[in-house]
Amino acid sequence: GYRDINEIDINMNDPLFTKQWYLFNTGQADGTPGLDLNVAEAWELGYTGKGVTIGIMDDGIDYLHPDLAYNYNADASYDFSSNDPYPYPRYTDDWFNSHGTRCAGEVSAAASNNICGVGVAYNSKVAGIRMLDQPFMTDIIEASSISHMPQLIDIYSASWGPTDNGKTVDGPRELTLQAMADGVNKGRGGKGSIYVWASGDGGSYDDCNCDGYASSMWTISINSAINDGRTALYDESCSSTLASTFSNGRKRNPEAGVATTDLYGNCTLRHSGTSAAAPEAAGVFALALEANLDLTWRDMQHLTVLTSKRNQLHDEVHQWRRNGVGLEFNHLFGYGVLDAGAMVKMAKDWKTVPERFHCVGGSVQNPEKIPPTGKLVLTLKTNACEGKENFVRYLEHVQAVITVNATRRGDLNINMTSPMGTKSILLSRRPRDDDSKVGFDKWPFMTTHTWGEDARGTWTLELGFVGSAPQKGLLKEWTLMLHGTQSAPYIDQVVRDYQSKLAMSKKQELEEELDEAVERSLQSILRKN
Amino acid sequence: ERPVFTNHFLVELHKDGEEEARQVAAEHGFGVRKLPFAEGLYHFYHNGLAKAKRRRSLHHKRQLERDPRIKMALQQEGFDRKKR
Repeated sequence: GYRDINEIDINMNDPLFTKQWYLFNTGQADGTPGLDLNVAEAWELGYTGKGVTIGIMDDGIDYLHPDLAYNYNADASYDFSSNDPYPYPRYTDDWFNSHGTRCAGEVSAAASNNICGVGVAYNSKVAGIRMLDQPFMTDIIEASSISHMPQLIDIYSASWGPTDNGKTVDGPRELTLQAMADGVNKGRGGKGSIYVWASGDGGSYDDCNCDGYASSMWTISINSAINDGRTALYDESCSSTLASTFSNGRKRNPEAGVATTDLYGNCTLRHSGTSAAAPEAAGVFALALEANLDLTWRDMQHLTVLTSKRNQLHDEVHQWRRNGVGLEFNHLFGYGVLDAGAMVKMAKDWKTVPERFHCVGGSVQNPEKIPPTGKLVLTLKTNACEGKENFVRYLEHVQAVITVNATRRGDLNINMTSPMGTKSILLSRRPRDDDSKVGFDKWPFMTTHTWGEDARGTWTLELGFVGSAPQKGLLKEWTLMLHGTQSAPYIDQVVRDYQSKLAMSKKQELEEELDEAVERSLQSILRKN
Repeated sequence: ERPVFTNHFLVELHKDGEEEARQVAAEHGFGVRKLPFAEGLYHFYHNGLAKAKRRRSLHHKRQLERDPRIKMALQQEGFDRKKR
C-alpha cells in the first residue's frame, strides 16, 4: 500500500485544507507523514459521498454556513429540542452549541469553494438532528432521533453519551434500544442504518465498555489517535471499539487540532475529543456506501475490520496483538485506523455477508465469590449451538452478560479468553468508581476482538480486583452470547490485494473447507468399508 | 439521586392512527409525534410544562390516562448526556 506522498496531487483551494492533516498528512503540525485516513485515494477513484446522507445527532447545525449550506439535506433534518424542522443551534455567548456544526463540517463541508476546509465525503449530504441541547435527555428523544427518517438518512453520527466521569455505567434505555434494533433491521430499505459512535473522553480513568451506546453491537464505536500515532490523553480503551480515526494532538501546536466549520460562517482549527473522531468515520463510511449502496450494517463492520490499518499507531500500555485467525487488534485502537482508499476498493466488489445467527453459548448462574486477592476463574464449554439452526461458526460480536456486585466497582477487572486464545479486557480499573451497591446488572460487556474466530471450545472468564484496599465481590451471572455466521463470510469475496487481511482470511476459510471436505470423504470411505 | 421528570410523555393509544393521536393530543394541550419504530406509540410533549421538575406532573398524567382512547401514558425521566 506504499504511496509516495509527493506523488499525490490534490487541488483544493479551501484555505484550511493544508491544515487538515487527518485527511492528508504531509507532516503538518509536527505529525507523522502518511498517518491519515487515506481519503485522497478514495477521492481519486471518484468517491466523494455522492448520494449518501449522514445525520448528525447533536446540538444543531449552522445550515446557513456557506461551507455546509449546499450539502445540507433539509428534508432529512429535524429539531427534537424545539419540535420543528429547523435544527439551528441555540445561541449562547460562549458558542457552546458549536459541536454539531463542527462535526457536520468534518463529514460534508464542500470542496474547492475557498471556504474553511474539506469534508471527508465532500459531496455527501448532511442532515441536522438537533436533540442534545436541552436540560435533560429522555429516552423518547434519543429513540426519536435515532429512528428519524431511516430511509433518507444512511449514517447516523453521535459524538455524545453518558458522562465520561469514570464512575457512570449507563446506556440506551428501552425505547432507544427498540429504535436502534428497528434501524439496523429496517433502515435503508432493510440494509440497516449505520450508527457511528464516539467511544468516549474519560481517558485512562474510564472504560468505554461501561457506555452501553459505544459497546452496542449495533454501533461502530470509534476511538482516536493523534497526529504522531499515539493515543490522545482523553481516549478510553475497551474491547468493543472497532476502529480509530484522528483527533487533536498532545502538543500545544494550534494546528494539531481538527480543522472544520464553526458557527456563524466561521472556521476552526481546534475541534477535538473523540467527538471529532466519529464524524471522520461517518465520512469514510459514506465513501464506502457510494462505492456500494448495497452494503448492510454488518458489511460495514466487516469492511472496517478488514481494511483498518495499524499504520503507525502505538501505545506503551496496550500492545498490538493477533486474534485466533490472525487479525491484528489493539485494546485502544480496535482494528486500527480507517483507510478510505482500501475501504472503497473492497466495498466496490463486496458481496453481502451470510445471515447472522445468535447462540447462547452457556451460562453460569450460581453465585461465585470474587476473592480480595487472586482471581475468580470460570470456564464455559460450548459447541456454539452446533447441530441446531442457530449454530455460530464464524464469530462477529461476543457479549458476556454479567451480573456482579463488588464492595468497590471501580476496582473490578474482568477478562475473557476465547477458545482460540484471544484475551479481551472486558473491564479495566476505574479508580473513580466507588459504587458498592449497584454493581453491574445483566450488563452486556462486548468484545470485537474475537472477530472471525471459531466459537466452539472453552471460554474463560477471570474476575479480580486491582486497587489499594482489599475488596470483595460476588458474581451472580455470566451468560455468553455468540453472534456471527454459519458459513464462511469471506470465501466468496473478490481478492485484489494478496497481502490483505481479506486474502489471509479467505485462504484460511478455503483451507478449513478443504479439511472438512477431506474429513467427510474419509468418513464416507470408512462407512463403505 | 432523585429523578427528574420532563415535559415529554410516552403515550400508547388503543387504536393506532396519526389523526386520532393528533386529536387526542390537541384536546389535552399536547404536541404529538408518532414513534416510527413502534405501532401505537406516540411522543406527547407539553410546552406549558417545565422541561425538568423533581416531581411528576400527576395532573397531566391522570388527565391523559382518564381518556378512554389512551391505553398508557408515561412521563419521561430525564438523564445526563454529554458532548464528547
